[in-house]
Amino acid sequence: MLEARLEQAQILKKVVEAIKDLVQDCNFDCNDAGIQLQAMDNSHVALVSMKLGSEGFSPYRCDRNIALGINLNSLMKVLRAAANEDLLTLKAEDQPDSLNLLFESSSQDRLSEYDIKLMDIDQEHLGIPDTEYAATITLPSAEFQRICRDLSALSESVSIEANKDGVKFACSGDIGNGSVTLRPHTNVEDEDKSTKIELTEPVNLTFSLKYLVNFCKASSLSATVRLCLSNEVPLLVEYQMGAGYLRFYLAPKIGD
Amino acid sequence: TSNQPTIQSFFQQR
Repeated sequence: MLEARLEQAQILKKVVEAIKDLVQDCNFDCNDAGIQLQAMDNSHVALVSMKLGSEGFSPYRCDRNIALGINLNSLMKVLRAAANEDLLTLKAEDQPDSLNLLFESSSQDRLSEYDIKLMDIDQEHLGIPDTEYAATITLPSAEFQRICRDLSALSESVSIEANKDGVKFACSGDIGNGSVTLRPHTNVEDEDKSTKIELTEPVNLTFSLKYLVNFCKASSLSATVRLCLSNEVPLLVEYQMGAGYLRFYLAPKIGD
Repeated sequence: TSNQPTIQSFFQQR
């Protein structure tokens, strides 16, 4: 059986909130290492990969591999009933029909319990190769969100060009064009506000802004976001969580 | 206009 308690319900709330517009139904794969999820969006252009390691739960118990097939809209309906600071316990049998969620508020002596029905989901799993990316950019997640939002007002696509001088996000649309360039920058007072660029070779790729704007819904999970790029491979957008990560992969647009 | 390939054309099915 699975029994996993999170210190703060908001971690799972934020994960589901961030991905529910991209993915409707998916399996939460539970084993002794933790809870993982991999799912493509409907158009098969983007891939979500999430891991919450067992060390992020206390206690964590999962005797055998369990796939929890969940409709994310249903899960979100239940998670909205949890306060951010509530303790959240997930429980399921070895061959479950439902997932039990328990929310505990220590300050209010309040206990809420929900069961949501599970579904059989036949999901395709993709092998993600280990990649040495040509460019890795770490920047404040709010900055990345702002850039994607601002440029999406002008265009459907953005080019991301990284070289030793900085990273340039550029777009052009019917009303005109725009760009934002970030140079490497260290904020000594707040490391999370720094922009770091690690580069082995220059890259220039084009992506659909619609997906990037969607990924940025994860911004509340982490103060920083990591963008990993190599020419002609999918972009990796990574948000670190305490004991895991939320990663989005996006296939680049090709040609003119 | 540019083409939007799927993610499956980069990552193989396992």
